[in-house]
Amino acid sequence: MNVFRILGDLSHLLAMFLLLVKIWRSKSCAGISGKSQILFALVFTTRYLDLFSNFISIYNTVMKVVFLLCAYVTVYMIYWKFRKTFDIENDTFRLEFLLVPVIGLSFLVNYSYTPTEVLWTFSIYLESVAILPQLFMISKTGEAETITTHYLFFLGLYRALYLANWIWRYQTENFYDQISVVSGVVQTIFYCDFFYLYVTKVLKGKKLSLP
Amino acid sequence: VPTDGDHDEL
Repeated sequence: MNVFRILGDLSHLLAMFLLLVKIWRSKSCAGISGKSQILFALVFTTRYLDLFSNFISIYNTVMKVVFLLCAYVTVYMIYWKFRKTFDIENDTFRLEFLLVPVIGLSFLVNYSYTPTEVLWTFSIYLESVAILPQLFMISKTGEAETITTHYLFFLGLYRALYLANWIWRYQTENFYDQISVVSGVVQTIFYCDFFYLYVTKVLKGKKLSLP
Repeated sequence: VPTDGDHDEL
């Protein structure tokens, strides 16, 4: 555990809390892609199957449970509790365009052909693209609430910090995980355009709106 | 490279 890893995890946690706070306080999930949130719930579900088989640390177990809970509560808020406020007409990204290649790749490129390992690999590949329905929705409507942009910023920052964590681990432990690293680079690249808008607009007090 | 099932990151 190094400082980049802990900051990355905290950033991830903060992102998920911010999203729940936004939905809960405004009693609305307008502008949030339910499809991205379903994908994140699927990511955690398929990755954390080792919760029952492989104990790593109290920290690891607690964080996994919290992440799973946050993901499912968010999906519940969007599709049940505040369903009337869900902007379903703008959440039109075709999930099969992500799921088919991700399922195929997780069978082709993995560390071993066991069900849990293929599912872990699937979760890593899926996470790298899971935000695309959300980014697609923002580009379609041309705007995002400020709190939604904070959510996206911390969600992107998390994987960027993990990149620093992987460099650190390679230097200090000679440990590397090429599947996570390559996917993490791809995932971070998807946020770059957004990071630019966040710094040039949102941090200067303007609302994020696209021309 | 992690061995089978040995993923310590979140």
